[in-house]
Order: sequence, then C-alpha cells, then structure tokens
Amino acid sequence: DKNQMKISSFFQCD
Amino acid sequence: MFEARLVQGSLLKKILEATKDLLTEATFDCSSTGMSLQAMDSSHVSLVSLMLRSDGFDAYRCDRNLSMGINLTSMTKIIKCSSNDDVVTIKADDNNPDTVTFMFESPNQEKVSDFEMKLMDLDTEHLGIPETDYSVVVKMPAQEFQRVCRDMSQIGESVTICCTKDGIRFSASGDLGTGNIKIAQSANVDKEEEAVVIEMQEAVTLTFALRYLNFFTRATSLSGQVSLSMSPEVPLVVEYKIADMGYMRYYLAPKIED
Repeated sequence: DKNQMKISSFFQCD
Repeated sequence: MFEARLVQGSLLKKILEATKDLLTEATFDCSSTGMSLQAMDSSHVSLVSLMLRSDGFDAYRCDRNLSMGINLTSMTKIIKCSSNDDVVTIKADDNNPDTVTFMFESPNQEKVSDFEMKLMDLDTEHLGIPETDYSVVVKMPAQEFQRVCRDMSQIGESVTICCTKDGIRFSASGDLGTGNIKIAQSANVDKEEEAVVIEMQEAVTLTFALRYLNFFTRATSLSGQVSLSMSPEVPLVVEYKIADMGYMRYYLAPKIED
C-alpha cells in the first residue's frame, strides 16, 4: 500500500 | 538469576493473544524495573510496546539485566498448558542462558508443571519513542472501540478518525458505500469504565489501516478502557492499561491521504 507510512520513519533506532 | 511470579497467570495468555497477529518473535527485556517488550510487525507499520513493572508481580527477582529472545508461537503453546487460575512463574538461570522455564502451580498446589523453552538469538532493533504531547487523547470503553473497528472494516480497509471537542468520528468508505460512527463525550456516567472522555488541544483528522486496528483490539480483555492519542502526522498510540502493572501500547503509522 503506497499510502501506508512506516513506523520506522517516525522513530529512530536507539 | 531471574524469577517472576504472577498469581494471575492468565494475564500472560491475554498478552500473547494481544500480540499474536502482529509478532511471531520478540525480545523480552528483563531488569529490576520489570519486564518489557518492544517490537515492530514484519511490515514495519506498527510497533508493540509492553511494560510489566516488577512491583506488579507477586514476587520478582532480577539480579542482572537479561534479554530473552522468544518465539511467541512456542511460548503460546506452552502457556496454553496452564489453567486460567494457575500461578505462573518465569525463571531464567544465569548458568543456563539459552532457555527459560515456565512453572505452573494450581491454586491448591496439588499440580505443579514446568516447561523449559529454548530461547532464540534475535537481532532486534530498539526504537526510541520520543515523549509527545498529543493534540487529542480519547479514553473510551475498550469493547466499544473493538466494535467500531470491526464495524468499520465491513465498509472499507481504512478508517478516518476525526476528533473535535464534541466527539470522535470514525468514517470508512468502500465499494458498497460509506459509514460513519460518531461517539460523543459522555455527559455523565456512573462507571468510569463506560465513559468517553476527550482531552483536546486541537482538532485532529488522521487515516489508519483497519487491519492493524483490529489486531490491536485483541488486547480488549486486558482493560476496560482504551486510550487513543493522536497528533497531526504522527503515529496513533492505542493503549490498554494492565491494572497495577503497566500497559500494552500499539503505535500505528498513519496513511497518507490520496
């Protein structure tokens, strides 16, 4: 789904 | 040495039920603070965050920090061997770091079982979740939220959630038509669990995949209430409190409007 954003684009790796 | 005893052992069944559609394996991090888990689903669209504080256990000992890589399907098979009224103890021994033991004791102590499960080497990323002041926090009965998600998924794959001070509106559209469910803030309620409470700084409208919201509602048995926290263009947080112990939180990335 091209409209679905990824959670990893909001939260950075520790 | 790690040992955590939970008189309300059925809680573990509920927690596993609440993760089963999203995760197949995860790392449980154990420390003196408690047991926690953080993992993304395989598509990296949502994130599950579980916290069980040490003071919520009936006995808790964690001599050093421990990360247990767990196959959740295997753990579910083992936990299903417990009865709902069993006391469950989770044990890990420093001398045997590749396994974890689950012990189930019947309330009258006449039946005691132990199951040793192999741990996995998991290379999991840990994401830092920033403290956020959300524009809207809605608290509503967890069963009501489950019903709304189920009903909306009859209509479409996505739901648009629009929250104003008057209430929260869920909208979906699809081949058969459209549907809207509007829930107003409770005027007055006798029972806190039945209340719909909206704390709002600014109105927010966001769209989410119902597939994931329906997965989240597997946690409904954990809590009478659910809270939905939203701000423009950031992930939704769906939180089920686990009484006196912690929480099960789900983060879901929004969908971009066409």
